Amino acid sequence: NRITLVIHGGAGTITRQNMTPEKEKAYTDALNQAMQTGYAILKQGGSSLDAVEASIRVMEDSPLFNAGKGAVFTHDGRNELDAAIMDGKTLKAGSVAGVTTVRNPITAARAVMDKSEHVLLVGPGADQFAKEKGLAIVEPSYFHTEARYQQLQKALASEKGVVTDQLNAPTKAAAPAAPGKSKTKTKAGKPQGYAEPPIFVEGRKYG
Amino acid sequence: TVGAVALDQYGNLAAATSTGGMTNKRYGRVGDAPIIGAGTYADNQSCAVSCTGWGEFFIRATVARDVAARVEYQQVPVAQAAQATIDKVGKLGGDGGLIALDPAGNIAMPFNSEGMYRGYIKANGETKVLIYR
Repeated sequence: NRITLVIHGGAGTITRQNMTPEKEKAYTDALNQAMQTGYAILKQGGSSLDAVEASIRVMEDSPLFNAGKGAVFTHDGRNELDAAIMDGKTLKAGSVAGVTTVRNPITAARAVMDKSEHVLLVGPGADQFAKEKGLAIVEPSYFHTEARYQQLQKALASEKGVVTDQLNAPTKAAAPAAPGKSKTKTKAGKPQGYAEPPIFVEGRKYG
Repeated sequence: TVGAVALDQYGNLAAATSTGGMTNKRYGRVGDAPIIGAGTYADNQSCAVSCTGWGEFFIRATVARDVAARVEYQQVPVAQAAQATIDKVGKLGGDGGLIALDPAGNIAMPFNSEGMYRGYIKANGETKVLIYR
């Protein structure tokens, strides 16, 4: 019997310097709870699909992680959630992207896999599908947490009103232009069309 | 972003990932988590993978499928495949991490960011929760 469960709660600027003992304990307890929940299913002969879905639901319900409750905010101050699940036995898969009213997006992904002929549903259609399949639907405000909202305010403030094309602006300092090749300079000494690099929060850039 | 990979007593693998995306995102931006083959993948013939990282790079490098393809075609251990893929993403300029599990119960949890919340439970009940590098 080789039943095994592995989980993650996100990667990023997680260092001892920016962690407190209380926070470390809170995260450790939440990860343990997620693991014990999934492992109990495996021990009772449950499927790996049920185990991963149950573990993820625990972390979606915890405000500590960027998933479900406690998700980060978009530029418009909304929570848009994504999730995916895949079965190694059949290669079936289901996922949702950009949902705003489904309490557990991973369960919506599972419903797409089990109860539709599709793989990926996005936006209001995915919310509608989840509602029709009887999943738990919540007000968008359910996902709000003050900590994440403050992260967004900080990001917006640091943009100083500069609207950046955040997908193409350099997030790492661009290599200095070779001498003689620098673009025409504006008064401020920045190359033409320079956009302030955006601030990627929640561990900077990580999903 | 949160994720899980599991192996049940029937030898079946599964992978799952869920995320709130990226703070301050615009224009309907979607990362790797919901994209099969990028942030989430499972195949009993190779391994199950769930990722967390800079979505744009994990999509372009098709990270989850890349790990599984290395195991399937190169017949390398899952830990070696996972590390090679994370190194490849790092060279592209992206960072983050992943968890992977093969049908024999072998685990990999590589990352190139400062830290990653991660943990595992094995068949004998051995449990581990890790946060820092």
